[in-house]
Order: sequence, then structure tokens, then C-alpha cells
Amino acid sequence: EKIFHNRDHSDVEIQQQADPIIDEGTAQQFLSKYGFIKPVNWEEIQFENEEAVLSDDSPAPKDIVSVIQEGGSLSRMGIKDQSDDPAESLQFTSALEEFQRVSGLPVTGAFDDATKAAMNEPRCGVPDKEEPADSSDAQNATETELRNATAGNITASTAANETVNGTEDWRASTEVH
Amino acid sequence: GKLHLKTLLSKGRRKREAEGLGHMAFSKKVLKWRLIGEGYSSQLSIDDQRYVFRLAFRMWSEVSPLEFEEDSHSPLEEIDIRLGFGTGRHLGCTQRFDGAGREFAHAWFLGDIHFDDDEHFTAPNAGSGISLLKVAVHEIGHVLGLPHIHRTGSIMQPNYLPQDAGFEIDWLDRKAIQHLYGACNGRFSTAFDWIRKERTPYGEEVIRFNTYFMRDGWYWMYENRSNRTRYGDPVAVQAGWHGIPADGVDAYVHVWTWSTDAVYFFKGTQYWRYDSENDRVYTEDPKGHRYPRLISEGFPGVPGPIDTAFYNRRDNHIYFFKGPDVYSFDVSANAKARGFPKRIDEVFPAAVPGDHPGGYLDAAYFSYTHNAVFLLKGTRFWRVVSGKDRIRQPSLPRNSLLPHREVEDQWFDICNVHATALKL
Repeated sequence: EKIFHNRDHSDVEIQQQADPIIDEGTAQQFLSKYGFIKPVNWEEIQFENEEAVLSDDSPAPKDIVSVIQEGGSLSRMGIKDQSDDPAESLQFTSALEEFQRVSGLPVTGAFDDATKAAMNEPRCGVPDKEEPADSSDAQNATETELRNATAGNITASTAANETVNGTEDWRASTEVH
Repeated sequence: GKLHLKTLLSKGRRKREAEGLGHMAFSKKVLKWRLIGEGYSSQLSIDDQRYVFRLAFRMWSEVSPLEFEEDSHSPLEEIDIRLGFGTGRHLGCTQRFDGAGREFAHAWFLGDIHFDDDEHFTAPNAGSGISLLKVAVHEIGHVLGLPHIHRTGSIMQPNYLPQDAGFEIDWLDRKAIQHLYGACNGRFSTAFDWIRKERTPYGEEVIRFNTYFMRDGWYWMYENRSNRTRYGDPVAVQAGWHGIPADGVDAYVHVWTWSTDAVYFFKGTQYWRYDSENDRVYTEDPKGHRYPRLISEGFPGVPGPIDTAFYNRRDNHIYFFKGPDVYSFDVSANAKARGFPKRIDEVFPAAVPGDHPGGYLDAAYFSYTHNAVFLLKGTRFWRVVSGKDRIRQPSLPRNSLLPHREVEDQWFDICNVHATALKL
């Protein structure tokens, strides 16, 4: 147990508890954070400048990264609550199935109890699906975008042309939104 | 600056296409690590924290060519891997921790490892809590370039599984790290099977053997049935072989006949007889010989120092190797065999022309597991053709050497650890 000295244990700071994964919204954050929706550029996250680290309710890092990578629209990409967007829920289901598969769970595509329990298990914070960071085009695109994003003059179409390979269609659909 | 560093690293990092099994994160073999002062845990003593991390690094070192050295003094920028504990927003990290439960640690490819001090980390074998050792081995795996591996038994699984007693780095995780940094290799001082008598629970006397590889002052026990060295090896020679020179030996010979059962270690011009019953060298053996003795005294006609030696049960001769020559010593006659020394390639010719160690061997090893004699030199070995081989292929010259192979392809994971990590 935590070391205490006061009779009433008041000197033991109330230990913060991790927010449990309880519904599809938090499950989506989980899947997004660990790269099941889109591989996370984990290296990129380590390098984002402090300013970009938003307040406590900052969106899951993937979205911070996508804001940086995307460059064009610097508006925050908050976690969308459950939209009825069919593409989005399809994405969620396939990400959930992928998580269930690698976790050795029955692949139901539904946020069932077994999946919920698995998501609340103690785990490492490194994403399960990382984006290769140093393939040269991704590297250049990221650098260019970062530089342009800093300069604020990147345009959505530029971002679309220089996206990391394999995310083109994802980005395009996001840009549409 | 950070972006520039990332660019440098990304461009500089050699990424081996390894079926998605990570990337080589370091190009040097000796890495420095430190538990940073502002990152001590409030749950374990600092000594416990450092002990656990020393053990975690050593576990990776035992299965890879990498060596890890704890460095508490160099400037921080010279430290390759920095470890620290924190809670919530911590240690200047962009990824805040989530409190007790769920996320327990993360690692960055630049070599930072953070542990969430809101978790209940415990020292090895504490039974409860989250094993700091297991989490540390996992996170170090990330810093070395391994991703999450969704495979039962892998230390790189993303979820923490309560520690099965004494977890180890299994075969596939070893191959994954060796795929990035190569297998372990290097020359050996000697290799041998040590025979000992044991009593079964029913009182029967049985003969057992264990295989050992020695390199200077260190040794490994090799578990043939598991294709790996004993967990926790190498250890210092003097810890396991009492009385032989602490910096290692040149050769081991076990003379085993109906009337003789004598184990000898050779170093320089001297040799020791080993008392296997009491697991130490004799100062005086049952025949009244005192040790160490001069090789030339105990084996007339054989000049020390020797490179290596082995006892051949087929002809009851000891073969001493020295430079390009070999001396055959007749144990029964206690005399050098007639016509010796001869050149090694005359007595042990190459089965394939040109594929021969020449001389200056490191080890000559009779293996009970393989029922064969091996000559080791550098990272290679040559197997001596056996009687069975010659029945199958009569054209093979007697005692000829089959083409060489790499030691690492037959005896796996015999890896050094940093000298500072030899004793934990």
C-alpha cells in the first residue's frame, strides 16, 4: 500500500484511477489511441511541440498527429461522438474486430463484455499499430507538412497529395468531412 | 531541434525488412542506461528499482549481442536509454498517464522509458501487483526496436499478464531481437561435457552430463534439450568451478576408462585435477599428486601451454593441440605416442579440400549429445568424421573434418553480458 504518515492517511494523495472503457465512445478512443483505426505515428507524437499538447481533455494523440500531419485545417479534431456516419461505424467495427482478433477474443465486431474486459486490462502505452515513420516519402511529407503547418500555409489539396502512403483514402474522406 | 533529431534518427536508422518485426534502433553494441534522478518511484527503494532494471537489461543481453551498462555519471545526452517513473503529466512527456489501472508504461524510440507510478509495481517474485521486471523487459524491447507481438508467451504482448513464476524471453522473442541485431558469436576458451554421478530417489547411481562453454573468466551451461544456455548465465568461472584459474582455462580433459575417472583443467604450463564429487580442484589427489602440476610432468613429452585437448575413448589417447601440431598421448603407457607430434591436417585431414581450421584451435570438444568430436576455432566448428559416417560413406578419410559450420547455428544464444552486469 502507498506509504502514509498521517493517522487519517490524508497524506496519501487520492490515487487517480484510469478512466475505464465503458461504452463505444471510450472504446473508439482506445482503438484510435492504439492504432487499430489508423496506425499511429508514435515517433511523431514524441516530437510534437509542447504547445500542441492541448488541455486535459486533449483529443487522443492520433488526432493531434493527424492535425499536425494534415496541416490544412488546424481546427481541433475532437473525438467525434457516435455519428451516424456509416463509414465511421464501419471503421469502428473493423477496428474492433481487429482488436478482438489479436487479443484472441471471439471476433464478433460488437463491443461485448469480453472485449470491454480486455480493453480495461493493464497494458503498455505504445500503440499496437505503428505507422512506419522513416519511409522516405512519409518522412518528407511529414517534414514538409510540419514546416508548412507551422507556416500555416499548407492547403488541404497539398496535404492530400503528400499524405503518407496508404492513408490517402482515409485523409481524403476526412477532408471531405 | 527535436524534429531535426527525428529526421537524423529516421534517416540514420537502418531499418531491416523483418516481416514487420521492428527495426534496428541502435548501431552500437554497448548501450548506457540510467534511472533518472527526477524519476524515482515512490513505491520501491532506489536500490530495488536499479536492481530490477539491471536484471531486465541483463535478460536482453543474455539473448542478444547487445551489452548494457548502467551509467550514473556521464552527461545525460550520452545515455542511450533513460528510465523514470511519473504520474499523470510526467517527465516532459507528451503522453500523460491515466492513473492506476490500464496504461502502466510506455517507451519512446529515442530511448526514454516511463513507468506510471500510480501502478502498484512490485519487485520480482513479490506475487502481487505488477512485476516491474516484466514491464521493464517489455519496454526495453520497444526501445531496442521491437513492436507489440500478439503471440501467447511473447514478452512483447501489449497486455500485462500476471507474472508466471520466473518468466523468461522465449525462443521466438530471442529470434526477433537477433533478427535485428544478429546472433551471438565469438571464440570460446573451451567446451566440454562434464560427467557426474547422481543418486536417484530410489538410491540407484546414475551418470549425468551437462555441457559447458567457457570464454575467458565466464561460462555458460548449455541445455541441449532446450537449445539454449541456462537462464541467468554467463556466470564467473570461479563461482562454479572452485579452484581453477579465475580468468579461465585453455582445455578440459576427462579420462574415463574402467580403471580411471579423472577430470583435468589446463592453463598455461600447468594443469589441475578436478574433484567432481566435491566440485573443486584437488590440492592433492588420491595418488598423492599435488596440484597445480606442470603439464610436462603429468604428460611427459607434451609441452605446455597447449591450445586445447580432448580424450578419445576409442583409442584411449589424449590429443593435445598446440599451434599447427597435435600430440597424441597414450594414457595406458603414460607416454607420447610414437611419431607424434604431427601436423593437425595430417591426423585430421579436411574432408573437403581447403575447408580446414589449419591450427591454433580454440576448443576440441567431444559431445555426448551428438556423439561426435568438434574442433572449434573462432566462430566456426568442424565435426570429426565418426565411424558411423564412414560406414555410410567409406570414401571419407579416417578422422577427417567435415565442412565447417557456424557455432551459432548449432549452439544457440551463447551471449556475453557487460562485465558490470556479470554479478547483479
